[in-house]
Amino acid sequence: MNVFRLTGDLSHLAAIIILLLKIWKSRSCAGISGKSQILFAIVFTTRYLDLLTSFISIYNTSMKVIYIGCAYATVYLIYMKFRATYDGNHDSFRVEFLVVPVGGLAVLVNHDFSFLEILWTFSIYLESVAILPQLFMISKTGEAETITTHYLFCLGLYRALYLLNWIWRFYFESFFDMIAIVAGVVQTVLYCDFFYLYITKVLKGKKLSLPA
Amino acid sequence: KGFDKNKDEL
Repeated sequence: MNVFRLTGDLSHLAAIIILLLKIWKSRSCAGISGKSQILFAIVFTTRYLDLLTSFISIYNTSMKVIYIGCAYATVYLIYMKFRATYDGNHDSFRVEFLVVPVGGLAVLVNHDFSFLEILWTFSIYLESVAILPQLFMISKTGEAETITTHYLFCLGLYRALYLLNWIWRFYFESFFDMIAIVAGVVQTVLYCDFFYLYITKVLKGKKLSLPA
Repeated sequence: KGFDKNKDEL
C-alpha cells in the first residue's frame, strides 16, 4: 500500500458516494447512464468473487463489499426507485459492443486459464471501457450537471492514481501486472478529453456544456 | 504465480 494506491481507492469511493448521494438527494437520475452503472456492477461482481475464496485484509474485504453494495444500490435507484426520471432515450449506447469483445479478449489474453482468473481479467478490461455509455450520453445531450462532472472526475482520477501506484510498485517492489497496466492506461486515456473540459470549465465555475 | 500479489488491489 502506498499513497497513490490509497488516494486512488478513496477517490474511487468518493466517486461512488457522490453519485449515490446525487441521485438520492435530488430524487432523480437524470443525466446518469444506467448502462454504465450496470457495467460497473458487473465489473465489481466478477472481480470480487475472490471474497468467497480468499481473505486479504479487513481493508480489502470492507472496500470490496462497499463497492459492490453501492454499485447495486445505484442500479436499484436508477432502474427501480427513480425509474421515472431515468433518461433511457439518451442512454442508447450498445453495450453488447463492449461486453462481447471484452469477454473474448479476457478468454484469449489472461494470466491463467482458470474460471476466477478469466472473470478477474474480464472485469479489468470491462472497467476500462465501462464509462463509455456515460460519456456517450453526455456527448448526446451536450451537457452534464456539475455534480455529475465531480463524479466523473473522481472516477477518472482513481485510475490515474493507480497508474502512479503501478509505477511506484515497479520501482520499489519490482512488481507489475501488464494486463492491469494496459487496461488502466486505456481507461485513463478515455477520460482525458473530459479532464480537459473539467479543468477549463467546471473548475472555473461554468457548467459543462459541449458546443452544438 | 506472481500475479496473485495484485489481488490486494481493488
